[in-house]
Amino acid sequence: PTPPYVKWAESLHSLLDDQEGIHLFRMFLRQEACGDVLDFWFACSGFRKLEAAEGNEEKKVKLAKAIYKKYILDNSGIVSRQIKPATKSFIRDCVAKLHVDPAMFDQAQTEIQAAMEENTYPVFLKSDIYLEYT
Amino acid sequence: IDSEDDLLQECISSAMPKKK
Repeated sequence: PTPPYVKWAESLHSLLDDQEGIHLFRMFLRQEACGDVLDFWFACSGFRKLEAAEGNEEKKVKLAKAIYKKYILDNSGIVSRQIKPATKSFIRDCVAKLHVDPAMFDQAQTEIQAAMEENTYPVFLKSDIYLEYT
Repeated sequence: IDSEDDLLQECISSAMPKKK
């Protein structure tokens, strides 16, 4: 079978679908002082999963607020800087109105994913961390 | 703040792939 680290180079999704690949990518991102980008990407996926579950309305609102405060509120943050102003405004309005929309972080996650695919992911595949591992 | 960070960590972990 194809070794996992070869699959990781096929696409960002292949990398993020493997615990070892995530661990290595996270180490690399932390070296580059942008580990929050990956955590935010997973937080958006986790939020969608929680949203799909029945009940927990209070927890969903609390989580939406926590994600917003941690990653988006501070415009100088590594995540917030890579999300379009209109996308941030939409999320801010949802949080302010306590109107927790299941898809409220989808656009932001798409923009962060595009930024990873364009920048950090290709650089990771050329990084010492990845090359030493392979 | 702790509870918010805990909630975030739980959310991030829930989205991670299971060990193959």
